[in-house]
Amino acid sequence: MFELTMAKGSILQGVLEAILDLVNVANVDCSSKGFSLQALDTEHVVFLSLFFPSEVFRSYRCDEDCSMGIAIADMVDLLRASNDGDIITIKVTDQNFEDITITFESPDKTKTTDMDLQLVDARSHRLKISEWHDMESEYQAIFCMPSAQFMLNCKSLSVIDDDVVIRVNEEVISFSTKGKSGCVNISHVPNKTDNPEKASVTLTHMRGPVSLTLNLRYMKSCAKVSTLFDQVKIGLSTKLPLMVECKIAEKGYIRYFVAPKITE
Amino acid sequence: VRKQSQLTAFFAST
Repeated sequence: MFELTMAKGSILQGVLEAILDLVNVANVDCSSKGFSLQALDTEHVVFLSLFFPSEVFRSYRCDEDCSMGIAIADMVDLLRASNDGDIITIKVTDQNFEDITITFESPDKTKTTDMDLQLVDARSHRLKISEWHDMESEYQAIFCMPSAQFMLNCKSLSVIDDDVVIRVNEEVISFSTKGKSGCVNISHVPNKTDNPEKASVTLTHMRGPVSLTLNLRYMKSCAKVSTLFDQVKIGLSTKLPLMVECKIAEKGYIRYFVAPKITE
Repeated sequence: VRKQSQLTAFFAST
C-alpha cells in the first residue's frame, strides 16, 4: 500500500501545476524514502526528474516500492477541485493497481470527496540517466542564482528572439540573444564560493569556459517551476543537456535536463 | 543553421 497526505496548496501541487505546459504523462515511483517522478516532453527536448522525500509530506507510507504511469494533467484537474484547508490523500492499494484514489477531507472533517484516477502506460516516457553524483562532475560550469532573476532574464530575452546563449567563464555569467529588432545581453559578475548567498549569483563549479544555446520556450518553463523556490542551480556542459535544479528540503530536488540547440 | 537537438542524443531510452 502507498498513501501520502498533504495540505491543499502544498509544494507538490504547485510543482505539478507548473510542469503542465511541458508534460502530460509521467512515471511515478514510490519507495519508503519518497515520491519520485520522471517525464519527457512530447518533443523529447526536456526531461524532468523530481524527488520529494517522505518528510515533506504531512504523512507518508509506502510498504512496497511501486511504479505507475499517471496522466498528470488529469490529476491536476482533480486536485484543483479541492477547497482551501482540505487535506488531500493520494492512495494506491495493493488489491487494485489500475487506479489511484484521491481524497479531499474538509478541515472540520464533515465532508469527504473520493475520486479514482485510472493509471496509464507511461513507460515510453523514461530515459536512462546516470545517478546525479556521477553526472555532476561532467558539468564544466555550475552556478546558482535567485530564481526570480532567472525568470526575469528569460522574459527579457524572449522579447527579442526565441533563443538564449548562456556563457560562463571565471569572470562573468551572461545571458544574451540577438533578433531582428535588436539584441540583449545580461551579465552577472559571480561570487565564487561553495556556500551561495540567497540574493547573489554564485559560480560553484568551474572547469573551463562554456556556452550553450537554448530555446527560451523551454527555459521559461524551467523558470516557472523555479519561482516556487528561492534559488535555482544551472549546470552547463558541452557533452550533456543543460541542467536546471531546485532543491526541496535536504534531500529532495526538481531537475530539468534541456537539450541545447546545435550548429549544423 | 542552428537546430534543436533531442535528449536521445545524450541519454539512452529504456
